[in-house]
Amino acid sequence: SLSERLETAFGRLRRKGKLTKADVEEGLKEIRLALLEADVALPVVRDFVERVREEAVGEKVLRSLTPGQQIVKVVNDELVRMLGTNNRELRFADAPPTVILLVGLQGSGKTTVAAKLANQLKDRKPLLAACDLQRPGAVEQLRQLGAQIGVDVEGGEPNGDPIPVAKRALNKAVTENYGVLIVDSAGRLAVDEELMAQARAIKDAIRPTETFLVLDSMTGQDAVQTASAFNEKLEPTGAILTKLDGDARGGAALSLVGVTGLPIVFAAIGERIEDLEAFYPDRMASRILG
Amino acid sequence: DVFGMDPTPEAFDRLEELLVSADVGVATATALADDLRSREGLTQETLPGALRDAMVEQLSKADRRLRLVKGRLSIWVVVGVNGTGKTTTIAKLANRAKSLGLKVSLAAADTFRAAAVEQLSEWGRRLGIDVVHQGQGADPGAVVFDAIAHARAQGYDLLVVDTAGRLHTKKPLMDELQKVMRVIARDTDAALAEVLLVIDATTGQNGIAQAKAFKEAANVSGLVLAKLDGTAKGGIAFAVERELEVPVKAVGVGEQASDLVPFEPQAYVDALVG
Ligand SMILES: Nc1nc2c(ncn2[C@@H]2O[C@H](COP(=O)(O)OP(=O)(O)OP(=O)(O)O)[C@@H](O)[C@H]2O)c(=O)[nH]1
Ligand SMILES: Nc1nc2c(ncn2[C@@H]2O[C@H](COP(=O)(O)OP(=O)(O)OP(=O)(O)O)[C@@H](O)[C@H]2O)c(=O)[nH]1
Ligand SMILES: [Mg+2]
Ligand SMILES: [Mg+2]
Repeated sequence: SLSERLETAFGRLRRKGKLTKADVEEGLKEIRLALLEADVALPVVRDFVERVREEAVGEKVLRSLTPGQQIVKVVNDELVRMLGTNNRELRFADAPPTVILLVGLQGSGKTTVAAKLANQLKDRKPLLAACDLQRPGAVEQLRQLGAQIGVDVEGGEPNGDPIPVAKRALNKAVTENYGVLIVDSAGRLAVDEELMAQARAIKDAIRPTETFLVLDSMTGQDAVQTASAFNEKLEPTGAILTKLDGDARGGAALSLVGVTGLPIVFAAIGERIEDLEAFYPDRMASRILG
Repeated sequence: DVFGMDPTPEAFDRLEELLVSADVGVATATALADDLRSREGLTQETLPGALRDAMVEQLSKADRRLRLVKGRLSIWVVVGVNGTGKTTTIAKLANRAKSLGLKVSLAAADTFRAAAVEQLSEWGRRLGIDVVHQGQGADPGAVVFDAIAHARAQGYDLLVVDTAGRLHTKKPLMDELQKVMRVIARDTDAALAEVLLVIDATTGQNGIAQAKAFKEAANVSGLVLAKLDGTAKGGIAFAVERELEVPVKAVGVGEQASDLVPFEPQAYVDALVG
């Protein structure tokens, strides 16, 4: 763990007496290493180390009997602060239906999240819109999940245009008094101009209250490219981190927040319908620190 | 220029950072950079090329052919964590095999996830390939058993088995996978020719943990690196190959059945080191 590594590094240094600022640079190297190994993207790591540098080389650390532990506290506090940026709960529209659009890379967990959200919001009469008309069996997947939880699903024909499906679902939600409309979309690459334009068109057609970027927690350095491209082109209002029931350190969470400042609103923690919870910055911080 | 400058310490550091940014991992990046640091005769100019050559060299020893056993039913099992691209990769592999004149069928042994069987069946329809299935909730081992019998009865060359995505940290799911592997092993006539682990090119260092666990549980014989058509460099594949000696045997570069290419070390390294 980082604190063990810092103790080893400082143990060596302390034998020569009081720690100096130069000694603490060793500590900063360990922080950098720990964050990179946790998959935090390099530019975000650089930024982060600069941010904690001042406090890390401050008197409180230098005079401490356990400078390693002190530095870990500085790092942990800053991680919690960053990961908790704009931290908030799901927003609802002033007048129903609240529209939620899910976007993200292929396989990140959008369709499953759609069903999980619908389940959580069951008492608000949710409607699911299956707007992934690309992937074989995608509409069927959402239909089956909807059937499992007793939520209606508005779907489209394979290979069709998802925009009319989205509009039809919104119209149905309005005229039939659904409280929430959750729109699943096809996985897409941030660099696929055509598909990003399509996502933009879906968004413009349904004017969502929330647009969530669904991101796989095992994503590595590419989290920066993906997050900033989705942020720029689709202006999401928040993010959902998935597959946190695995053992990925999840540095992608910090990368995402570091480059977009988006709040992480939910954490998906398993394959079952109930496996969706609020995002806890402090838990994520300890996980990243390892 | 005969009198090249020695590479600066910063030049080595920059290469190391480039590798880390490509998900090669700190340990591997440092090892590669240190190898170069200890070398004589490199210049600022020749340094990047030397790194590329060293990486290609490390990738050159692997046998990347997808194995088929003559005269027997060859079986390829496709495994990996959730959402990496297994089912789509199977469609691509089957498409390739069929176009090479092989008689191939598929086993829909993901009996857990919603519409997993439907997804593979749709691919089978599109490609004109049989998909043996028993529906959601069936025992995956039973599906595989049936699929082997069917393939044998039809005199097929190759059976590709789709399995459910599973996190390697979930022991019951890894046990289930081992159970499916035992069903195949018990068939002394068919030949388990490949166990392919599909890794998402966007995966960070967790890819190593995935590969270790699947190798231990199911004796993975090769990797498929999927989604390399995105912005991720897929450096994790280099790290996995280096650490576990499991070779990348194919690369997924899109969502269509034709989007599968062989792993080309030079192209991969050139794109990675940019
Ligand atoms: N263990 C685990 N698996 C998850 C989680 N979220 C989703 N999955 C699984 O990840 C896989 C992909 O999920 P999907 O919901 O199909 O992902 P998607 O983003 O809709 O995929 P595309 O539509 O192809 O882009 C499935 O096997 C899901 O069951 C999670 O939090 N934990
Ligand atoms: N861009 C791109 N997308 C891919 C590639 N391979 C698969 N996909 C997409 O990734 C998503 C997930 O693919 P699947 O084949 O369902 O993945 P899986 O591993 O079978 O998922 P589970 O069975 O749920 O664990 C789908 O949207 C695929 O179209 C690839 O090489 N490139
Ligand atoms: Mg989906
Ligand atoms: Mg699958």
